[in-house]
Amino acid sequence: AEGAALHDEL
Amino acid sequence: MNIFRLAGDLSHLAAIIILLLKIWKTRSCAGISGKSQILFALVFTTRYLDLLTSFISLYNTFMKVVYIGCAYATVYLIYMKFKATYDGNHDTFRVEFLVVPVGGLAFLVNHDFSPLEILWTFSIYLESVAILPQLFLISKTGEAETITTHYLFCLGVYRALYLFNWIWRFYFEGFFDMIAIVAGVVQTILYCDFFYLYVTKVLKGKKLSLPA
Repeated sequence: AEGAALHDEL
Repeated sequence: MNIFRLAGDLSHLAAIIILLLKIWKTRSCAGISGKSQILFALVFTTRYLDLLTSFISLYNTFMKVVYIGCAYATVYLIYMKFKATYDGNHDTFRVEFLVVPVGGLAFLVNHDFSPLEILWTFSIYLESVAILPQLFLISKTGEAETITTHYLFCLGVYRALYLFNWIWRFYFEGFFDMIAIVAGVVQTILYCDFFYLYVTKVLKGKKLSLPA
């Protein structure tokens, strides 16, 4: 999965 | 969450705390670039706006709040409480040369053309170059206190560990975020020269000083 709708990293 | 990600976050946290403690204990921010610290405060502010819109985990929320709080505390110590010790004469990097191009790039290359997403992208790009005023200050004065080099080492190791985290996530989760990866590679490369000096000098008990 490319990109990130939800950024779960800091 | 994998071991590289956790170690990276803890290394980042260690860097932030080392810097705060150094300033607090020595009652001085000599040798520290206030400009880099303002940029980091801006990075955290624009990236963690999602604290208001989405919940990921208690760990995630806790770390974000700590990072933001520490970033502003550091800026406060440098520009207010210990202002008299601030090395303004050497901290002369022109931050507009970073913020303006990075802002433009965030508008052009992002995952989604929405305000929160553009600000997140801006923060990723800005973080990759936010240390430049600090490295510039050290190159101008030609030296750095050992504790400052520990701070920089932890900060560099953090993004290097994230690179391993992204390799891990690509293989085991099929996840990749090209914007974060490219910016993370750039960020890590900027520390390479410093890593070399840290290993060859600081770890051998010498002070980090650059040839004139």
